[in-house]
Amino acid sequence: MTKEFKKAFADIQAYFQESFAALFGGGNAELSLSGESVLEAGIEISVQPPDKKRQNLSVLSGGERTLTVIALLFAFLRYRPSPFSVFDEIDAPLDDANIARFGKFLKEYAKHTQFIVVTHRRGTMEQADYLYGVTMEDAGVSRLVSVRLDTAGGE
Amino acid sequence: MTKEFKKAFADIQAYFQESFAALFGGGNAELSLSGESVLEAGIEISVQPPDKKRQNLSVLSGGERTLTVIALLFAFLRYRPSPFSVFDEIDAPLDDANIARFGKFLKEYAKHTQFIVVTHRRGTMEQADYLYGVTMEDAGVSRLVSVRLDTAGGE
Amino acid sequence: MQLKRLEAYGFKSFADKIEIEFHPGITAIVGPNGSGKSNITDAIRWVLGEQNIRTLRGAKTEDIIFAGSSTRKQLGVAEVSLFFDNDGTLPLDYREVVVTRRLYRSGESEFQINGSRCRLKDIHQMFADTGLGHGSMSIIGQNRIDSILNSKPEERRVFFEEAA
Amino acid sequence: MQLKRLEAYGFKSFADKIEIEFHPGITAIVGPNGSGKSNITDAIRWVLGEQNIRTLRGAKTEDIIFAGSSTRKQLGVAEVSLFFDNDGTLPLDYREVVVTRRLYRSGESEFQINGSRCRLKDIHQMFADTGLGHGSMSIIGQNRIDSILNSKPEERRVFFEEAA
Ligand SMILES: Nc1ncnc2c1ncn2[C@@H]1O[C@H](COP(=O)(O)OP(=O)(O)OP(=O)(O)O)[C@@H](O)[C@H]1O
Ligand SMILES: Nc1ncnc2c1ncn2[C@@H]1O[C@H](COP(=O)(O)OP(=O)(O)OP(=O)(O)O)[C@@H](O)[C@H]1O
Ligand SMILES: [Mg+2]
Ligand SMILES: [Mg+2]
Repeated sequence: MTKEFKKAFADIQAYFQESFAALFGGGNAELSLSGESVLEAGIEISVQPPDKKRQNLSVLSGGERTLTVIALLFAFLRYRPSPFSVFDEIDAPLDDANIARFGKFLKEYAKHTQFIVVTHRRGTMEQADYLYGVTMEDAGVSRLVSVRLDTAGGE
Repeated sequence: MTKEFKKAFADIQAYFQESFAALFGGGNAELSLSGESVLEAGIEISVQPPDKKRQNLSVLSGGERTLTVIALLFAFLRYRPSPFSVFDEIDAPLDDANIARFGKFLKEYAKHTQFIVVTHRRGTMEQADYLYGVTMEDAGVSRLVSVRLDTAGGE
Repeated sequence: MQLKRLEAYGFKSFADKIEIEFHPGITAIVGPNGSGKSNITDAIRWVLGEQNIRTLRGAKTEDIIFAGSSTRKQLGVAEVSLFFDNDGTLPLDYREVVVTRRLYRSGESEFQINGSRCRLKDIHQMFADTGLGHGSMSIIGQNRIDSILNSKPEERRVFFEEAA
Repeated sequence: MQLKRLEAYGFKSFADKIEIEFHPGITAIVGPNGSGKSNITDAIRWVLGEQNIRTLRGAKTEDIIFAGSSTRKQLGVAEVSLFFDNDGTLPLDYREVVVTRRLYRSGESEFQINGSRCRLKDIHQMFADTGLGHGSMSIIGQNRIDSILNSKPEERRVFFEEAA
């Protein structure tokens, strides 16, 4: 268990640094084990956006925190692609440039994982292969409708 | 104290119902006092979007929860306009139609209150009278730039 | 292994049965605030064995059954099925694997794999090595970034054990 | 009473002094992720007397002073000023009222109203009846909807007392 865990940890750590640098255009991202024994150790996350000092996670901006989690998610998917992944408006805090970067990552990783993303942002919709609309025209009852990108709205 | 508090509470309650109905296009919003004495009572919030059953706040969607808080904010501002108000990406979970409704409310209440809104959404930017851009081109140092709407980006 | 389809009936706002076909690549789900998008995410989480009603944004178990609306009466059962195209990842000899979960207003609940009843444990075991297990990060709910980053270091360990 | 201007220097990412003119109506602040928009909101909250460093997203008091970057050294002081056009709302005989807060890396902090030193209590008192007081909802930080709705009924009372 310990050997496997260590190997997994080392690989995910390396992929986390790579995804982070790709999403932020540079910078550092590190995972480290806290506590004595490997069997009970916790996982510490420490990141440094490009040109900035290494700081506490709480000092990061809303968008930077979201990108950090996205980098970690893609690190896990790279280590071990799961059959499908569901993201519910994970892109809400992102600016346009980061929406585009997130979309590029989705496209790249979609070769091994099916993605189901709930979104209000047009940049993300444009990356989708399939688009489903949900409406509630009938009081309190959800219905599925087919949607074309030009009528989907979203910004 | 008790008399004033009761008067304030009753007015804010009425304004909350009005703002809620305007933002949701109908439905009910109520504030009630919990506990024995008025002096220590807590404030319960109970809302019912149009056509839906009255349910626990946790069952509301992300956007519905945001609109409920926005309705409460405008109820306070109507009761007692504060000189200025700051909203930091309060519009992030909203769909396009609700961005437009939020913008209309800002415009209406801006007659008595200065609003400072941080946003990534174009619909909100379009309602602004003044637009400031913040950048960090110089490593780790924020700078203010003047921005015109057509170059501000945002969706 | 591929996710082919979701069917939901009586689950939250799905008073009428909904069916979603899934394909390889990226599927975006869009729609107005409050229309039922996150309810789809909750349906997927629930049929995969989620037991914590708070994670499903409810207060009591029956909150996931359609509670009625201004024109519709409440329903007595919630049912969600996921259809998989099994390439051998799932430890079953079937090409098509259908996982179903049902909850009655009486509180009785049942799981099925390809139509035959099974226990929650069987569902957890079936998905254990697929990356979809309970501790995985494959389903990220709305507005959950803060809870992931604010979690304690020991709590994060489960993500890694799941992956290892 | 109108907010006319904000000046910040050495506060968080404002290593160079920034000045923002405010006018009646709606002012939108836009820019890329991590550029410093929420730091402006924090600066306004801080100069109005915010004492809880966690609300300002820091761990220790000096986290609000510019900590340095790859090309700049850390600074020794953070200073924020708000300029008001006073129509009588503020209990002072001045037309222009400038509120300033300064924090040195040594931990020493000072408040000023129109250039003369005062205490935090004076700032709280000055804004008490304006709707900008400590319990007011006039500053809504990023991603705070959940904490407002999940607050306990007793905690919400402070919003009403502030308004009454
Ligand atoms: N048991 C239930 N019975 C009926 N309706 C329900 C039930 N549970 C939830 N709902 C309805 O579902 C709605 C919320 O749906 P959901 O959270 O999926 O919206 P959404 O499309 O994700 O919106 P947003 O874009 O704002 O996040 C609520 O308005 C609620 O009334
Ligand atoms: N004391 C400090 N010294 C230097 N930089 C700091 C300090 N405190 C915060 N920062 C920097 O400020 C940045 C965050 O800024 P802020 O939260 O204002 O971004 P934002 O424009 O609101 O972005 P978003 O759109 O993602 O919310 C962090 O990247 C952090 O490095
Ligand atoms: Mg949702
Ligand atoms: Mg921000």
